[in-house]
Amino acid sequence: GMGKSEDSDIWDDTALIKAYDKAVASFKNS
Amino acid sequence: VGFSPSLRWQQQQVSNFSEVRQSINKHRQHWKAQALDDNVIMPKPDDEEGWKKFCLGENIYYNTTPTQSDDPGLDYVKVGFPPFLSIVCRLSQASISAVLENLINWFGEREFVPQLGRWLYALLACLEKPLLPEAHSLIRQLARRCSEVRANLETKEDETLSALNLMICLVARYFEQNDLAD
Repeated sequence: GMGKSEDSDIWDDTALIKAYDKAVASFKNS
Repeated sequence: VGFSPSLRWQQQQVSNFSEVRQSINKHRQHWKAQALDDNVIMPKPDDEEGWKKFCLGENIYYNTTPTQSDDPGLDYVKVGFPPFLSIVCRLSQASISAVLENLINWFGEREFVPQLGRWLYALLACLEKPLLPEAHSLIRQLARRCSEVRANLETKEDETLSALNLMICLVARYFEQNDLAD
């Protein structure tokens, strides 16, 4: 929203940390 | 049984990881050019102890218990700097391998901690294929150590299980060390 593209949203400085946390959480939920 | 992940989960991780790597390549120049905050002082490439402290934090490195007055969210020197893109995009391939080696050596003698998982993931995401022979043996060492730690977990609810599974999965399936796959 607010004109911010999904890409720039995901690819902030913490993108790798978020990707890791998401991967780890997906196992707990699998 | 119950500890290792499904094939479907593993395939999804490989696919996501591949996308993450493509995005890093796309954004690398941007992040490399960003100025680091004043508090971020990156160790020299060959400073093994410096890198362990930088990534894991002094609390873990010195095995000290944080006191209650410490605000763990703020002091990166104590809790370790997270693998920000502005940090990892500055590292050369040689530095990526060197930091990976430092952390895998550390893990060889210690238990898994969350900071370690984040850094290993970030470094693997930046490691270019085809792998050099040294990197090959390094990541195999990582996957074997993860399997060993996993084999000693007492419960499936252990919060390190998913991180260990992710590391094994990426090494075995993304970096094609198929004999190590679950």
